[in-house]
Amino acid sequence: GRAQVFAAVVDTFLEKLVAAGSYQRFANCYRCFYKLQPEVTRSIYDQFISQLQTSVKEEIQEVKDEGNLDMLFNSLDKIVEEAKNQEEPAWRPSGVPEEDVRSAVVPYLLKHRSYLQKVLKEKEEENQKAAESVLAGRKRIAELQQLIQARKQAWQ
Amino acid sequence: SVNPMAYEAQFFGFTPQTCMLRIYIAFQDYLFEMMLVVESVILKKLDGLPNSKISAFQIRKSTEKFLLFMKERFDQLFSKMEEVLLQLVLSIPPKVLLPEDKVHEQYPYSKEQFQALQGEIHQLQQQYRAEASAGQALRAELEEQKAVQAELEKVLQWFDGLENICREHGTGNFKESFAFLTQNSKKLQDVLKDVEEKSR
Amino acid sequence: LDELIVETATKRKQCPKKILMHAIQTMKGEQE
Repeated sequence: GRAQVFAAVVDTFLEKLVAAGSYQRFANCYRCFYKLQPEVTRSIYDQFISQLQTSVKEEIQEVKDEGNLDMLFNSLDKIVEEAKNQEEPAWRPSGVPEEDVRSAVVPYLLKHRSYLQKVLKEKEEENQKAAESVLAGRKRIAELQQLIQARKQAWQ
Repeated sequence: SVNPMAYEAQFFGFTPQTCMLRIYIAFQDYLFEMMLVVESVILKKLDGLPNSKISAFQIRKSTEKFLLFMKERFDQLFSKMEEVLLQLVLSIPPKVLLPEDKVHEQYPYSKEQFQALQGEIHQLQQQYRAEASAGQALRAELEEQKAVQAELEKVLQWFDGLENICREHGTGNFKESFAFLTQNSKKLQDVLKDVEEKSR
Repeated sequence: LDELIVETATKRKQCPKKILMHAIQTMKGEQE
């Protein structure tokens, strides 16, 4: 995973840096002092190296804590793992926010559309029934009017 | 051309380059600080050896020589480390999509498609409003019909009432009874006339 | 430049959610 690679790379960097700054090199640069006090030179060198390693390791830990890197590395590993069957390059922000936000809204617009279709259908069915009873009502009224007309005629 | 690694910044919350820069500066500071500490320890040791004939200048020269070498190696190693980390750890492979952007994979809508969808929704809204007001009109007419039917039924009942009254007084079929009545009254008139003639 | 990149990336991560919230509120309001 990324966390392991990160740690391994930093360790390798540190090893190589320490290897580069070998005791020979150090003693060679401080030759005059080394001749005078070889043991002291050695212990100064050892402290120098161990302190350098400690500081570097502490810094790395601090960066990891601050950036929450371990959690991020693990979650990125998972995201990459999930995408392992992808062939095509994935979508990336286009740089035009209006465009990019559209897709975010689409699923809700689709839901909204199907909601509207549903209620419209219900309304149409409801109106269909109401229209039928209106027509029936009109017919009934016409019948009543005819009935009344007939009765009136009869009386007349 | 700078690769802003904006997509990585979207995931990590910082740009990878800044992260590496921060580490580089910190490491470099440590290296310099440690060198100064080494130099000051050596100078202190030399204070204790008055006849050592080694001058501070010489020690400074040595420090610079060692530091120069270390700095070169440091820069080489660091740029190697940076390259590897930016490539393998702090980067998002091109075919990977972040979870918050999944929606772009599922709904790759073009501007036209989006506008068409919005148009559809707008149209549905219009239709719904039309249906709703049609529904209101229908319900209003139904109410009105109820009242009208009630009125008309009242009139019919009135006629029924009329006929019931006739029936109660023995005239089942009004028309016949009316004809009968007319006949009767005609007969009565004749009889009256008759009686008047005889009486004269 | 770095701040701009981080700011832009942060907006790209957060704004769609905020906009979505408003869009959903609008639709819900309309449905009600």
